[in-house]
Amino acid sequence: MNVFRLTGDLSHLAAIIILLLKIWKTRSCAGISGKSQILFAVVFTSRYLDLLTSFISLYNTSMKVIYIGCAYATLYFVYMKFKATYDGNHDTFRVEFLLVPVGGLSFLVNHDFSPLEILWTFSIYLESVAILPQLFMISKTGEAETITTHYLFFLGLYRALYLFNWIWRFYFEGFFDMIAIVAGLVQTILYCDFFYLYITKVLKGKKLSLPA
Amino acid sequence: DEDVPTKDEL
Repeated sequence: MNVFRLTGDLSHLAAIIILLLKIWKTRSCAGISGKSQILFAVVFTSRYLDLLTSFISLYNTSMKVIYIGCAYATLYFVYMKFKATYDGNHDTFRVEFLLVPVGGLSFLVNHDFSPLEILWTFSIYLESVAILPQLFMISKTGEAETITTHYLFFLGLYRALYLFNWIWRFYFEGFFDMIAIVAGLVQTILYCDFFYLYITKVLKGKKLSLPA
Repeated sequence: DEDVPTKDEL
């Protein structure tokens, strides 16, 4: 565990909790892509199946359980409790365009051709693109609530911090996982445009709105 | 499999 890894995990946790609190406090999931949230629930479920097969640490187990629990709580909010506020008309990204290639790739490029390893690989690839329905929704409506941009910022920051964690681990432990690194790079690059808008607009007190 | 990195990350 190094400082980048820890702050990365905490940033991820912050993102998840910001989203849950935003929905709970405003009693609304307007502007949130339910499709991205479904994809994140699939990501956590397929990646953390090793909860049933191996124990790494109390930290590791607790975080996995919290991430999975929060992912399903978010889905419950969006599709059941606050369903009336869900903006499904703008959440029109075709997720099969992500699921099919990602599923195929995880069968072709993995560390080991075993069910758990393929599911883990699938989750890594899927996570890298899971935010696209949310970004698509924002580009469609042309704006995002400030609290939603904070959520996106911490969610993007988390994988960027993991990139530094992997550089650290490569130099000091000789550890590297090419699948995670390449997918993490893709994931971080997808947020770059958003990071730019967040820094130049939101941090200066303006609402994030895109030119028509 | 020794080519599979350990899964200690989240």
